Parts: sequence; C-alpha cells; structure tokens
Amino acid sequence: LSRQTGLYSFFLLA
Amino acid sequence: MLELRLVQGSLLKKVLEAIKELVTDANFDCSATGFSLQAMDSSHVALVALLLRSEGFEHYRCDRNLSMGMNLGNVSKMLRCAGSDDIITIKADDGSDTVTFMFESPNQDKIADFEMKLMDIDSEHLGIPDAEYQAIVRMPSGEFARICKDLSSIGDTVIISVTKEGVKFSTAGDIGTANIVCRQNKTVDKPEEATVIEMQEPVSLTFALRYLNSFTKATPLSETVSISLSSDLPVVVEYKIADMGYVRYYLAPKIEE
Repeated sequence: LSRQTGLYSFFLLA
Repeated sequence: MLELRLVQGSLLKKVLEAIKELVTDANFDCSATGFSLQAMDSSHVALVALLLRSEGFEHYRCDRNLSMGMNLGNVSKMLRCAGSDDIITIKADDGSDTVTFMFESPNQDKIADFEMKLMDIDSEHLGIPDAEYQAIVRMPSGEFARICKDLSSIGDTVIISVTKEGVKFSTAGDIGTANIVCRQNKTVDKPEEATVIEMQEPVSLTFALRYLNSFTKATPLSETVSISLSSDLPVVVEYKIADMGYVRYYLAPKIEE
C-alpha cells in the first residue's frame, strides 16, 4: 500500500 | 494599465488547455518579467507553474504588478472563440474588475473583444527552491503522453525508475502488470526525437497516473518534455514554450507504507 504525500510536505508557503 | 499582445495567439489557447483540468481558479500575475501563474490543484498534491516572459510578446505593457483572479474554465471558453491564427491581446485597466481579450484575424478584417469578470482568489504561493535532481529524463512529449495513457488502462500508479541504461515506467492492476522501458537514444535524426538521461544516481519513485495524464494536456506546447526526479522531492514535469517560457508541473510522490 502506498500513501499519497502532499506538496506541503516538501515546500513551504512563500 | 496592462496590455499584452501575442501574435501567436494559439500559444495562449494551448496554455489554457494545459492547465484548466488541474486548476479551477487561479491568479495570473503580471510584472515586468512576464505573465505568470502558480496554482495548486484542490488536493494540494500537484502544482502548475506557468511563465510567459515579457520578451516573448510583441507588445508588453505592465505599468505596475497586477494579479488577476480568473476561473480557468471561463478563460478557456473565451479563448476558444479566438481563431487558431488570431493575434490575442490581453488588456486590463488599473483597479478594474474585468479583463478584456481582443482577437484580431491575421489580415485584420475581423476584430473581436471579449470582456470577462475577474474574481478574488486567495492564492497560496509555495516557495520552490532550486534543487539538484538525481536524474533528468528528456524525451518526446508524445511518447510520454502515450505511456501515461497506456499504463493508466492497467493501473492507477506508475513507478518511474531511472538507471544509466534507461527509464522504466511500471504499473500493476487487477488485470495484470506492465513495464515500458525507454533506452537512452541520442542518435536520432531529429533532436526532439531523442531520449536523453542525465543521471547522478539511480532513482525510483511512485506517482498517481491520474495527475501525470493531466500534465500531458500540455503536449501540444512542446515536442519534448523533461522529467526531473529526486527521492526526496516532488517530480517536475516541464514543457518548454519556445522562446517564451514554460509550463512546469510538480507532483508529490506516493510513499510505501
């Protein structure tokens, strides 16, 4: 099983 | 006052087709640098970044930075009224709550203007640092689109694995499995038909095919696509827009539990 990560796990709000 | 004239208006039509499936509403930002957009899909898993540099326009006037909120479905509806050879001009006055798209036929015998209401959108800009990627694959955009489409009839996710030998796209579903390997192939007649792999170290990542298929709506913008992969970063799928800029898509990976 795989879990979908989100962009907030990698990038911060500018 | 904003006035952007693009002789190759079809580019703008293609850009809208490339992003409207992923993002519903977005702010178009206009500055001295160019016409740009950054927006995430509603689930915050994918992001699209567009840049059309000011030098690429035949006329580019942007007196002050301007952010214009638009429903992309509505923009697409307006731009579909432009002929494929039409010159498109985007106009807006400071403080106005509308934007005007003007379409001129190549021999100037038909001029149309479509005024569209702007909307207030709370935009969330992500800071995306420049990164060194473990592997960058450049390949024909049509080939990449075909692979994503074919694999999505078998499975929901794709594992993209890059080695020195090539790039492998794998999927698995209820009916079976599929693997497609594209070998590095620089010795082709035309550079746009080449598959080129720049690899620092092997990398393997899993992505939802639904999003990749959505990214391939940008295929008409460029003959080639580049896919940049690192194990601790979202993949970047980039379509260059000749002489003008790019559409880049970022997609967060799926991680094994």
